[in-house]
Amino acid sequence: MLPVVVVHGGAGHIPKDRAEISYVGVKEAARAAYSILRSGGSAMDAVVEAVAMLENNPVYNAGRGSVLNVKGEVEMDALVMDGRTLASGAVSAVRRVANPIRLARLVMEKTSHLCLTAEGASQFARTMGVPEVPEESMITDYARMRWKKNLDPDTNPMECQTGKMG
Amino acid sequence: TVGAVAVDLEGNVACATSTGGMTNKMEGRVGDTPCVGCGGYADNHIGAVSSTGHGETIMKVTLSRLILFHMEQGKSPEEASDEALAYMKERVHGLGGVVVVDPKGVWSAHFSSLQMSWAAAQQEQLHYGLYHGE
Repeated sequence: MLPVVVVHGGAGHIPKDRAEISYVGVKEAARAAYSILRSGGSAMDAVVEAVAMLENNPVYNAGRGSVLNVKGEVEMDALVMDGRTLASGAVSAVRRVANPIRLARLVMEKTSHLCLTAEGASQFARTMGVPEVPEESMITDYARMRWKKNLDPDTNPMECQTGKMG
Repeated sequence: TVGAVAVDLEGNVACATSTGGMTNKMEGRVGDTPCVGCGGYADNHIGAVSSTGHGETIMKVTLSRLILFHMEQGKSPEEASDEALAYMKERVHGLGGVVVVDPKGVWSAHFSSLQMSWAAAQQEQLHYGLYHGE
């Protein structure tokens, strides 16, 4: 058996001046997750750690650094799935949680449900003792700049979205 | 969007995917990421996938499960990714990318978009890329 971890940081447009930092984050996440596997940790532990690291990295569109919705707010989605049992857990449109991926894992492990959304997901996070973080702490200058640019009435909405995928 | 797939020493596979969604999305819009079979899928019998890209088109073709379907038919992670991404592009004009593993540790990082940052660690070696061909 050859343990392996593969991570991605998204397929959206990456400007040239952000290419280098985009490499660095995925490499760090892969290294950290691989060390978990090498020491006998589970595939689930490894993927959650890798994704949590990328959520904490403001370079990527997840967790801190998430793109903003039309109202300038952060709404995040996450999913985990365990290949042993086909168990899975997800959250959608969740706010003010630093690591939605850890919350998704809690949905899988602590409930009989598969997905919790919006305020229900936030309530569940509070029940699980997951700390709430200020929304401002998750919004980067880069995300705010892109949001404002896309609000410009002269902006072609098709051009805005082309190549800027989730 | 960010994501990961892994195989551990016991041959178990798992996937994880997380996203802030699309820039200036409607309030309440949910894409492929939290949907089983779309933003990811993991089954010890076949492999694991985490996807990224145009959420609505990924959902239309259930991209992650489609890749595992091709692997069930005997295709490698690379062939299955290529075939499913090509189908998504041709059928619903969607672009995206995926990371894939099978239970033996064969892996793939493929995308039909212009770029996707990715990294893979196996046998003490680190592989990574951003553009096609890397």
